[in-house]
Amino acid sequence: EGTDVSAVSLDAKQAKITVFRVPDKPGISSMLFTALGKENINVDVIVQNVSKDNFADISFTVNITDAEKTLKITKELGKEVMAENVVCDRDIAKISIIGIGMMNHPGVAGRMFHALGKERINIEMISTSEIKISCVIKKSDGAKALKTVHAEFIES
Amino acid sequence: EGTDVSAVSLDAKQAKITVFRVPDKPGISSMLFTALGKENINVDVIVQNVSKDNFADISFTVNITDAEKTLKITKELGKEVMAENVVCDRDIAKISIIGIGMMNHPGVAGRMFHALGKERINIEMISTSEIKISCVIKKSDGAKALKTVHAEFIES
Ligand SMILES: C[C@@H](O)[C@H](N)C(=O)O
Ligand SMILES: C[C@@H](O)[C@H](N)C(=O)O
Repeated sequence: EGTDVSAVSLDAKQAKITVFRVPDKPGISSMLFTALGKENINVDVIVQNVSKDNFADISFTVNITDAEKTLKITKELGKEVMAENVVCDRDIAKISIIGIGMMNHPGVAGRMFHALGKERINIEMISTSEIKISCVIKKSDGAKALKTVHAEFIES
Repeated sequence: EGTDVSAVSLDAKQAKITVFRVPDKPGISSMLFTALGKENINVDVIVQNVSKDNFADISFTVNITDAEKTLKITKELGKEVMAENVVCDRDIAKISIIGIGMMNHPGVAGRMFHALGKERINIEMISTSEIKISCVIKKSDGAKALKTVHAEFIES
Protein backbone atom coordinates (compact mmCIF):
# COMPACT_ATOMS: atom_id res chain seq x y z
CA GLU A 1 0.00 0.00 0.00
CA GLY A 2 3.03 2.24 -0.14
CA THR A 3 3.05 3.41 3.41
CA ASP A 4 6.45 4.21 4.75
CA VAL A 5 5.70 3.94 8.42
CA SER A 6 8.38 1.69 9.86
CA ALA A 7 7.74 1.98 13.58
CA VAL A 8 5.20 2.99 16.16
CA SER A 9 6.33 4.03 19.61
CA LEU A 10 4.77 5.00 22.91
CA ASP A 11 6.52 7.07 25.56
CA ALA A 12 4.58 7.00 28.80
CA LYS A 13 7.31 8.57 30.91
CA GLN A 14 6.87 12.19 29.96
CA ALA A 15 5.27 15.21 31.49
CA LYS A 16 4.16 18.30 29.64
CA ILE A 17 4.65 21.89 30.72
CA THR A 18 2.64 24.72 29.20
CA VAL A 19 3.51 28.39 29.53
CA PHE A 20 0.29 30.24 28.84
CA ARG A 21 0.08 33.65 27.21
CA VAL A 22 3.63 34.81 26.74
CA PRO A 23 4.16 37.95 24.70
CA ASP A 24 4.56 36.90 21.08
CA LYS A 25 7.68 38.94 20.40
CA PRO A 26 11.28 38.07 19.58
CA GLY A 27 13.49 36.73 22.31
CA ILE A 28 10.91 35.04 24.51
CA SER A 29 11.46 31.46 23.36
CA SER A 30 15.19 32.11 23.42
CA MET A 31 15.08 33.20 27.04
CA LEU A 32 12.94 30.24 28.09
CA PHE A 33 14.87 27.46 26.41
CA THR A 34 18.33 28.89 26.97
CA ALA A 35 17.54 28.89 30.69
CA LEU A 36 16.22 25.31 30.58
CA GLY A 37 19.34 24.28 28.67
CA LYS A 38 21.56 25.83 31.33
CA GLU A 39 19.76 23.71 33.91
CA ASN A 40 20.53 20.66 31.78
CA ILE A 41 16.89 19.82 31.25
CA ASN A 42 16.34 17.57 28.28
CA VAL A 43 13.37 18.84 26.34
CA ASP A 44 11.68 16.48 23.88
CA VAL A 45 8.73 17.94 22.00
CA ILE A 46 8.30 21.71 21.77
CA VAL A 47 5.04 23.03 20.37
CA GLN A 48 3.96 26.58 19.75
CA ASN A 49 1.00 27.45 17.55
CA VAL A 50 0.25 30.81 16.01
CA SER A 51 -0.56 33.56 18.42
CA LYS A 52 -3.81 35.32 18.93
CA ASP A 53 -3.86 38.94 20.01
CA ASN A 54 -0.07 38.96 20.34
CA PHE A 55 0.15 36.23 22.95
CA ALA A 56 1.24 32.65 22.41
CA ASP A 57 1.24 29.46 24.45
CA ILE A 58 4.37 27.34 24.46
CA SER A 59 4.27 23.69 25.52
CA PHE A 60 7.08 21.22 25.83
CA THR A 61 7.63 17.75 27.22
CA VAL A 62 10.32 16.45 29.53
CA ASN A 63 11.08 13.16 31.17
CA ILE A 64 8.66 12.71 34.05
CA THR A 65 11.60 12.49 36.47
CA ASP A 66 12.47 16.09 35.55
CA ALA A 67 8.91 17.37 35.88
CA GLU A 68 9.12 18.89 39.34
CA LYS A 69 12.41 20.70 38.75
CA THR A 70 11.29 21.86 35.32
CA LEU A 71 7.99 23.22 36.61
CA LYS A 72 9.77 25.18 39.33
CA ILE A 73 12.25 26.74 36.91
CA THR A 74 9.63 27.43 34.27
CA LYS A 75 7.32 29.13 36.76
CA GLU A 76 10.13 31.55 37.61
CA LEU A 77 10.85 32.16 33.94
CA GLY A 78 7.15 32.57 33.35
CA LYS A 79 7.04 35.38 35.91
CA GLU A 80 9.91 37.12 34.13
CA VAL A 81 8.07 37.11 30.82
CA MET A 82 4.75 37.82 32.52
CA ALA A 83 3.13 34.64 31.36
CA GLU A 84 -0.43 34.20 32.53
CA ASN A 85 0.21 30.74 33.97
CA VAL A 86 2.57 27.78 33.90
CA VAL A 87 1.12 24.31 34.35
CA CYS A 88 2.50 20.80 34.42
CA ASP A 89 0.56 17.76 33.28
CA ARG A 90 1.99 14.38 34.21
CA ASP A 91 -1.05 12.50 32.96
CA ILE A 92 0.24 12.13 29.41
CA ALA A 93 1.75 9.70 26.97
CA LYS A 94 3.29 10.41 23.58
CA ILE A 95 2.34 8.15 20.66
CA SER A 96 4.46 8.45 17.53
CA ILE A 97 4.75 6.98 14.08
CA ILE A 98 8.14 6.98 12.44
CA GLY A 99 8.88 6.60 8.78
CA ILE A 100 10.72 7.94 5.76
CA GLY A 101 9.18 10.64 3.63
CA MET A 102 5.88 10.38 5.44
CA MET A 103 5.04 13.95 4.82
CA ASN A 104 5.00 13.29 1.10
CA HIS A 105 2.29 10.73 1.60
CA PRO A 106 -0.97 12.60 1.95
CA GLY A 107 -3.20 10.72 4.26
CA VAL A 108 -0.61 9.27 6.63
CA ALA A 109 -1.45 11.82 9.31
CA GLY A 110 -5.16 11.27 8.69
CA ARG A 111 -4.73 7.52 9.15
CA MET A 112 -2.92 7.99 12.45
CA PHE A 113 -5.50 10.46 13.74
CA HIS A 114 -8.30 8.18 12.54
CA ALA A 115 -6.80 5.22 14.38
CA LEU A 116 -6.86 7.32 17.55
CA GLY A 117 -10.19 9.04 16.93
CA LYS A 118 -12.13 5.85 16.32
CA GLU A 119 -11.03 4.61 19.76
CA ARG A 120 -12.24 7.93 21.21
CA ILE A 121 -8.68 8.88 22.14
CA ASN A 122 -8.38 12.64 22.36
CA ILE A 123 -5.35 14.26 20.75
CA GLU A 124 -4.02 16.95 23.08
CA MET A 125 -0.96 18.09 21.13
CA ILE A 126 0.45 17.40 17.68
CA SER A 127 4.03 17.87 16.53
CA THR A 128 5.52 16.63 13.28
CA SER A 129 8.57 16.33 11.10
CA GLU A 130 9.09 14.44 7.83
CA ILE A 131 10.01 11.32 9.67
CA LYS A 132 7.82 11.50 12.74
CA ILE A 133 4.28 12.38 13.76
CA SER A 134 3.78 12.60 17.51
CA CYS A 135 0.57 13.05 19.43
CA VAL A 136 0.33 13.76 23.14
CA ILE A 137 -2.65 11.94 24.67
CA LYS A 138 -3.86 10.99 28.14
CA LYS A 139 -1.60 8.48 29.86
CA SER A 140 -4.46 6.06 30.42
CA ASP A 141 -5.07 5.97 26.65
CA GLY A 142 -1.47 4.92 25.99
CA ALA A 143 -1.86 1.18 25.65
CA LYS A 144 -5.01 1.50 23.54
CA ALA A 145 -3.27 4.09 21.33
CA LEU A 146 -0.27 1.88 20.73
CA LYS A 147 -2.56 -1.02 19.81
CA THR A 148 -4.74 0.90 17.38
CA VAL A 149 -1.91 2.77 15.65
CA HIS A 150 0.18 -0.39 15.43
CA ALA A 151 -2.76 -2.22 13.88
CA GLU A 152 -3.22 0.58 11.37
CA PHE A 153 0.36 0.76 10.16
CA ILE A 154 2.36 -2.28 11.08
CA GLU A 155 -0.06 -5.14 10.96
CA SER A 156 -2.01 -4.21 7.84
CA GLU B 1 31.62 21.68 21.01
CA GLY B 2 29.61 18.49 20.76
CA THR B 3 26.72 19.88 18.83
CA ASP B 4 25.09 17.40 16.53
CA VAL B 5 23.45 19.85 14.19
CA SER B 6 24.45 18.76 10.71
CA ALA B 7 22.31 21.00 8.54
CA VAL B 8 20.27 24.17 8.51
CA SER B 9 17.52 24.61 5.96
CA LEU B 10 15.09 27.27 4.88
CA ASP B 11 11.84 26.57 3.07
CA ALA B 12 10.34 29.78 1.74
CA LYS B 13 7.72 28.12 -0.44
CA GLN B 14 5.17 27.24 2.19
CA ALA B 15 1.91 28.65 3.36
CA LYS B 16 0.30 28.04 6.73
CA ILE B 17 -3.34 27.34 7.39
CA THR B 18 -4.83 27.72 10.85
CA VAL B 19 -8.19 26.32 11.90
CA PHE B 20 -9.19 28.33 14.94
CA ARG B 21 -11.23 26.98 17.83
CA VAL B 22 -12.21 23.48 16.87
CA PRO B 23 -13.86 21.36 19.55
CA ASP B 24 -11.13 19.53 21.41
CA LYS B 25 -12.74 16.11 21.26
CA PRO B 26 -11.80 12.84 19.54
CA GLY B 27 -12.22 12.56 15.81
CA ILE B 28 -11.73 16.17 14.79
CA SER B 29 -8.13 15.94 13.63
CA SER B 30 -8.96 12.65 11.96
CA MET B 31 -11.77 14.21 9.95
CA LEU B 32 -9.63 17.19 8.91
CA PHE B 33 -6.53 15.36 7.79
CA THR B 34 -8.26 12.37 6.27
CA ALA B 35 -10.15 14.79 4.04
CA LEU B 36 -6.96 16.65 3.11
CA GLY B 37 -5.30 13.33 2.35
CA LYS B 38 -8.15 12.35 0.05
CA GLU B 39 -7.56 15.58 -1.86
CA ASN B 40 -3.91 14.58 -2.19
CA ILE B 41 -2.68 17.61 -0.32
CA ASN B 42 0.83 17.18 1.02
CA VAL B 43 0.94 18.50 4.54
CA ASP B 44 4.35 19.31 6.04
CA VAL B 45 4.28 20.61 9.61
CA ILE B 46 1.20 20.04 11.78
CA VAL B 47 1.03 21.85 15.10
CA GLN B 48 -1.60 21.70 17.77
CA ASN B 49 -1.00 22.99 21.29
CA VAL B 50 -3.03 22.15 24.36
CA SER B 51 -6.56 23.37 24.38
CA LYS B 52 -8.12 25.98 26.55
CA ASP B 53 -11.76 25.76 27.53
CA ASN B 54 -12.20 22.68 25.32
CA PHE B 55 -11.23 24.34 22.06
CA ALA B 56 -7.97 23.94 20.18
CA ASP B 57 -6.32 25.62 17.20
CA ILE B 58 -4.72 23.42 14.57
CA SER B 59 -2.15 24.81 12.15
CA PHE B 60 -0.40 23.11 9.30
CA THR B 61 1.79 24.06 6.38
CA VAL B 62 1.53 23.15 2.73
CA ASN B 63 3.44 24.00 -0.41
CA ILE B 64 2.47 27.52 -1.42
CA THR B 65 1.21 26.22 -4.77
CA ASP B 66 -1.44 24.23 -2.86
CA ALA B 67 -2.46 27.14 -0.63
CA GLU B 68 -5.57 28.27 -2.49
CA LYS B 69 -7.03 24.78 -2.92
CA THR B 70 -6.15 23.87 0.67
CA LEU B 71 -7.76 26.98 2.09
CA LYS B 72 -10.96 26.32 0.17
CA ILE B 73 -11.20 22.73 1.35
CA THR B 74 -10.23 23.55 4.91
CA LYS B 75 -12.82 26.32 5.14
CA GLU B 76 -15.52 23.80 4.24
CA LEU B 77 -14.17 21.31 6.76
CA GLY B 78 -13.97 24.10 9.28
CA LYS B 79 -17.67 24.79 8.85
CA GLU B 80 -18.45 21.12 9.45
CA VAL B 81 -16.59 21.11 12.77
CA MET B 82 -17.87 24.60 13.61
CA ALA B 83 -14.44 26.14 13.78
CA GLU B 84 -14.45 29.83 14.57
CA ASN B 85 -12.29 30.71 11.57
CA VAL B 86 -9.88 29.31 8.98
CA VAL B 87 -7.05 31.53 7.78
CA CYS B 88 -4.19 31.17 5.35
CA ASP B 89 -0.87 32.96 5.73
CA ARG B 90 1.43 32.92 2.70
CA ASP B 91 3.89 35.32 4.29
CA ILE B 92 5.95 32.63 5.98
CA ALA B 93 9.19 30.72 5.79
CA LYS B 94 10.23 27.65 7.74
CA ILE B 95 13.74 27.59 9.23
CA SER B 96 14.96 24.23 10.49
CA ILE B 97 17.98 22.68 12.10
CA ILE B 98 18.62 19.01 11.51
CA GLY B 99 20.79 16.73 13.55
CA ILE B 100 21.09 13.42 15.36
CA GLY B 101 20.00 13.11 18.95
CA MET B 102 19.50 16.85 19.27
CA MET B 103 16.82 16.49 21.85
CA ASN B 104 19.31 14.90 24.19
CA HIS B 105 21.41 18.02 24.04
CA PRO B 106 19.86 20.55 26.37
CA GLY B 107 20.43 23.96 24.99
CA VAL B 108 20.26 23.19 21.27
CA ALA B 109 16.75 24.62 21.02
CA GLY B 110 17.78 27.60 23.11
CA ARG B 111 20.72 28.30 20.78
CA MET B 112 18.49 28.21 17.72
CA PHE B 113 15.89 30.48 19.32
CA HIS B 114 18.65 32.80 20.53
CA ALA B 115 20.11 33.06 17.05
CA LEU B 116 16.68 34.13 15.82
CA GLY B 117 15.75 36.29 18.79
CA LYS B 118 18.91 38.36 18.72
CA GLU B 119 18.11 39.34 15.13
CA ARG B 120 14.63 40.32 16.30
CA ILE B 121 13.09 37.52 14.24
CA ASN B 122 9.74 36.53 15.70
CA ILE B 123 9.01 32.82 16.05
CA GLU B 124 5.41 32.20 14.98
CA MET B 125 5.25 28.41 15.32
CA ILE B 126 7.54 25.73 16.71
CA SER B 127 7.48 22.03 15.89
CA THR B 128 10.13 19.50 16.84
CA SER B 129 11.31 15.92 16.66
CA GLU B 130 14.57 14.35 17.82
CA ILE B 131 16.22 15.13 14.55
CA LYS B 132 14.63 18.42 13.59
CA ILE B 133 13.59 21.71 15.14
CA SER B 134 11.48 23.87 12.83
CA CYS B 135 10.32 27.42 13.36
CA VAL B 136 7.82 29.23 11.17
CA ILE B 137 8.76 32.90 10.76
CA LYS B 138 7.85 35.78 8.45
CA LYS B 139 8.95 35.21 4.89
CA SER B 140 10.91 38.46 4.82
CA ASP B 141 12.98 37.20 7.79
CA GLY B 142 13.98 34.07 5.89
CA ALA B 143 17.37 35.07 4.56
CA LYS B 144 18.40 36.67 7.84
CA ALA B 145 17.23 33.59 9.75
CA LEU B 146 19.23 31.23 7.57
CA LYS B 147 22.31 33.39 8.02
CA THR B 148 22.10 33.66 11.79
CA VAL B 149 21.21 30.02 12.45
CA HIS B 150 23.88 28.84 10.03
CA ALA B 151 26.44 31.02 11.80
CA GLU B 152 25.37 29.61 15.14
CA PHE B 153 25.61 25.96 14.24
CA ILE B 154 27.60 25.36 11.09
CA GLU B 155 30.26 27.99 11.09
CA SER B 156 31.21 27.97 14.75
C1 LIG C 1 6.25 33.15 21.58
C2 LIG C 1 7.69 33.18 21.23
O1 LIG C 1 8.04 32.06 20.44
C3 LIG C 1 8.13 34.46 20.53
N1 LIG C 1 7.38 34.66 19.33
C4 LIG C 1 9.62 34.41 20.24
O2 LIG C 1 10.02 34.65 19.15
O3 LIG C 1 10.42 34.12 21.05
C1 LIG D 1 -8.30 19.16 18.41
C2 LIG D 1 -8.23 17.75 17.92
O1 LIG D 1 -6.90 17.32 17.79
C3 LIG D 1 -8.99 16.78 18.79
N1 LIG D 1 -8.50 16.79 20.13
C4 LIG D 1 -8.90 15.37 18.21
O2 LIG D 1 -8.55 14.48 18.90
O3 LIG D 1 -9.12 15.13 17.07
